Amino acid sequence: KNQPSTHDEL
Amino acid sequence: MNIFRLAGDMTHLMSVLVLLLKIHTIKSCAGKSYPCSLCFILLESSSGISLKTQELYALVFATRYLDIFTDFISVYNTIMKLIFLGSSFSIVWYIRRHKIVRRSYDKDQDTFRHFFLVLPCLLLALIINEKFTFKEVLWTFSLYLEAVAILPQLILLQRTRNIDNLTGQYVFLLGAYRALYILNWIYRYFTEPHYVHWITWISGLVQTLLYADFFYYYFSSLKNNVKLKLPA
Repeated sequence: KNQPSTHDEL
Repeated sequence: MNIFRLAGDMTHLMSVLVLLLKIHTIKSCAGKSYPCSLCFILLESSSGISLKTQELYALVFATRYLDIFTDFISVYNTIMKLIFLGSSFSIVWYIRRHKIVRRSYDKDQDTFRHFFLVLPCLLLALIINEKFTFKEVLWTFSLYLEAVAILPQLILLQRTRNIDNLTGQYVFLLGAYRALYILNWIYRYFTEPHYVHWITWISGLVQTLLYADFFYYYFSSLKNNVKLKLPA
């Protein structure tokens, strides 16, 4: 899981 | 999900609702011989809503939410994305195509060129991004563009001077949403490991700073209990 975690924001 | 993030999303949602309410009011009052007082105000003057800003937001959401079909985060996330996509495109549709809503839009005042914002944001996203992939570059582009997308709206407000209540609330709610997101990032930075995102933070900070001037006049108009007016 290398996805930047701001991607869970809107 | 923390309280700042949730509050930020809710103010964002409310800003969209305020805009939809405004459009609904304009629509439903038209043609009546005795329009309601709110509608009378809205039809008398131009609506004060910048189509340019709304189109930029539609582009922001279209490029940011490309992951809606590929990555599942949560039901909440998907629903909110659909709401923001749907509302931004339908607002643009109403202002451009709806017979009556279109008439309340003052095209001559809303002269900002999209191009001047879109092109630099695209170039910047191609140069500065976390990962050079199609989706990630567009995601970064959407962050940069969102940061400056409010500019045509702020310029329009300054030009028209006469700001109706709903338009004022709309811009205030959008600004509040950004400010709450900054608190959310600070909270996440201290509670989550490896949570460092310079690109998101800096563009978010720039975006919030653009509202500083508006906030100043908004709060002083509240404090002195007078109608909101921006200086020329």
